[in-house]
Amino acid sequence: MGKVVSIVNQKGGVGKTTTAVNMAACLAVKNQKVLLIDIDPQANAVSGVGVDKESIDLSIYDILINNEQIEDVIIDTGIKNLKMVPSEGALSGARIELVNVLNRERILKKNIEKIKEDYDYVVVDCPPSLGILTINALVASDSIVIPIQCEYYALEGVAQLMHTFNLIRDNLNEDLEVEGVLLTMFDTRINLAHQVEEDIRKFFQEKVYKTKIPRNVKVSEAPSFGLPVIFYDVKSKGAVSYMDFVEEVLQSEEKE
Amino acid sequence: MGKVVSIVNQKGGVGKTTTAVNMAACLAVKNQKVLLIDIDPQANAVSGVGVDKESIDLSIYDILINNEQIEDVIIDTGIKNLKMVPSEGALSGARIELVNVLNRERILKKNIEKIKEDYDYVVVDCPPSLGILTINALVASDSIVIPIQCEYYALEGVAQLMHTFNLIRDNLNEDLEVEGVLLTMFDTRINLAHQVEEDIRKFFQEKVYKTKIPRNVKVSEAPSFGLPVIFYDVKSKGAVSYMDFVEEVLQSEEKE
Ligand SMILES: Nc1ncnc2c1ncn2[C@@H]1O[C@H](COP(=O)(O)OP(=O)(O)OP(=O)(O)O)[C@@H](O)[C@H]1O
Ligand SMILES: Nc1ncnc2c1ncn2[C@@H]1O[C@H](COP(=O)(O)OP(=O)(O)OP(=O)(O)O)[C@@H](O)[C@H]1O
Ligand SMILES: [Mg+2]
Ligand SMILES: [Mg+2]
Repeated sequence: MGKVVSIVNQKGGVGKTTTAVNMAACLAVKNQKVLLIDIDPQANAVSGVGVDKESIDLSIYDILINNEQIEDVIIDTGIKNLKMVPSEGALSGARIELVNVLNRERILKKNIEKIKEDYDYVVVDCPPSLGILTINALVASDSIVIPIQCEYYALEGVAQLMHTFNLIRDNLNEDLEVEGVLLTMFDTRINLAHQVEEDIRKFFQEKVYKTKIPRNVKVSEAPSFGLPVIFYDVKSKGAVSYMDFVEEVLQSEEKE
Repeated sequence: MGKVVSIVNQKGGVGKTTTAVNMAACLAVKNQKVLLIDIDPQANAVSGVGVDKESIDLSIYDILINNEQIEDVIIDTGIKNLKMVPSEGALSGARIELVNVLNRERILKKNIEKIKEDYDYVVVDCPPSLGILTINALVASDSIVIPIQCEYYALEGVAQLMHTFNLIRDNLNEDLEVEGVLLTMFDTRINLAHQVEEDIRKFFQEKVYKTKIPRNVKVSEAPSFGLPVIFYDVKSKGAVSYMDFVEEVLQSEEKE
């Protein structure tokens, strides 16, 4: 019950938000009770599920800084089985505001523990950095999904990410695991993509999902309609591949 | 002399590093003396110009934290007219280390002022956040170039970026200007790209460069050879468009 999965990679633009939103939506469609937490000040996951940013009263900022209880911050998304803890721009100031707070890296964990049993999955969208917001997510998580774009710069960041992952596991959250590595925006026509894929499968071995998410225009259009891609165009290659990915996630769950 | 331009956008993966590296290289080819500063802990700009990360002794981290002088950190890149201040992974800790340092937002500015006259342009590659590293770059800059990917999520971040820009200009650097807005990874076949372009031109008016950088595989392959795209494939659409963009930058300089 209540598996907490963070979508993490400090490299920017690799598909963290797209993966968090579509993973949460596909799990919800497969009758899992899901809570999507947005801990990125950009608050892209909020619009990705069609929540109006102007209508937000409390957000993750209030949990981290103003001691609000998570139960009072959770909102509906209009999608069955999917609730959300929204983010807001003020969160970008939280990094400084939290510096002298005791146990600042455990605030999210303490809050999630109170509601974890109400959900099958808690999915956390992280910002493109390894600062206190991402650390809060890692400390609170059972496992992480690492979206990786098959490009040269994206490959460079993997070592830094695993360095931080090991630091958290050794000092703050000994049960943290890598749920899996997801190749995103994959373009089969590009040689570089195949070369990078080979390197990633060598590094992560069986942790790399068989499903690859193709570059697919429907995926990038869906957020402008406030919809996860399975509700925007269910037959699109993007929607089908995200459903396949979630199938793999659920199957690996049964094996444990 | 010595115009300092930061490449800024907190949205991840929009082409900041690609623009910083290729702008610096194209300016160098047009006989401008250029210093490229990498203030992103990912240090992608270092490999983008082919500098070996293992060979780096001192970096921007030593300037910000260990009071090293910038003259001792500047290295050659092997490209005529192009020198660099490299970054390193340790920089991601600088955000915390700098919190109680007096005037922490002006450290880069004080250092650049010492060497500014030796160069025609100083180009700064920023991380995907609006934290103390990007603030150091904004305080030290004469102007900023904003790369924007024509996608929905990228549009959302513009208001936050301009909010930070105004804060810096009003409180820390009154002469800061927007040099221009560059549309990157532009794919003419995608409707969304044209719609977003229209929104961006409405918001930024004449600040948007006429040149658009097309999505072009040579641009993403070049870093895996440690080369700016004009040295990797000078006839490619990517190389030609970055040269056109730099032509526009130089022409707007003459008008002033
Ligand atoms: N499979 C795909 N096909 C086409 N476009 C995609 C795909 N996945 C993501 N995108 C687009 O690529 C851009 C980057 O994706 P996204 O914003 O999800 O990345 P991110 O890692 O969350 O970025 P950030 O580092 O800023 O948080 C977005 O505009 C998104 O719509
Ligand atoms: N015009 C282009 N055509 C094709 N690929 C491109 C183009 N511009 C950038 N890319 C690729 O897109 C990815 C993102 O670009 P880049 O890393 O420069 O963005 P960034 O804004 O610096 O990212 P970050 O937010 O992580 O610093 C890189 O893999 C890069 O090679
Ligand atoms: Mg995101
Ligand atoms: Mg970059």
